[in-house]
Amino acid sequence: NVEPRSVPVFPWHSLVPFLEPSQSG
Amino acid sequence: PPSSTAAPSSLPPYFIKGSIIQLADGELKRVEDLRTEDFIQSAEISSELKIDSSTVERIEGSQTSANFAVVQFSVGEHRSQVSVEVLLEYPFFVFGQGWSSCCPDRTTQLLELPCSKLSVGDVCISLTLKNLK
Repeated sequence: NVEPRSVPVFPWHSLVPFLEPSQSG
Repeated sequence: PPSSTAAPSSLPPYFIKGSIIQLADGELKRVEDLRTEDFIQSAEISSELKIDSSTVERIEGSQTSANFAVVQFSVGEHRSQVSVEVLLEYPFFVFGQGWSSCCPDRTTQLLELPCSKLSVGDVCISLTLKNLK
């Protein structure tokens, strides 16, 4: 018996690092 | 001095080969099938996020753990210096090339994600806020 399983779906922006420039002033 | 971002000690699940990724237009793709255009088009649709070009300036071993590397980027048009400490197998997406990490053998072994060697001069995709002032 094969039961359907929910497959997680991830948003595209999860895969990209959020590189925030250092604040200067 | 460049800022530093703490990194988690294990990779998130969405980098595992076969993970389903939803683009901004709703299309679903496997993580290993993502292309540069997918990120660019998704960012164009996004009202909050903007893609920046982040050039790898330096890659060093971490002084805190042998499993980590410190990658220094030059981010965006202002070339802001940003350093991140990441696991050696952490994959970045390089423009026109695809997934790349400091240790692609580990990435492939742990995630089965096809991966190239991240090198100085590579231009990675990163995100910033569109309304960042």
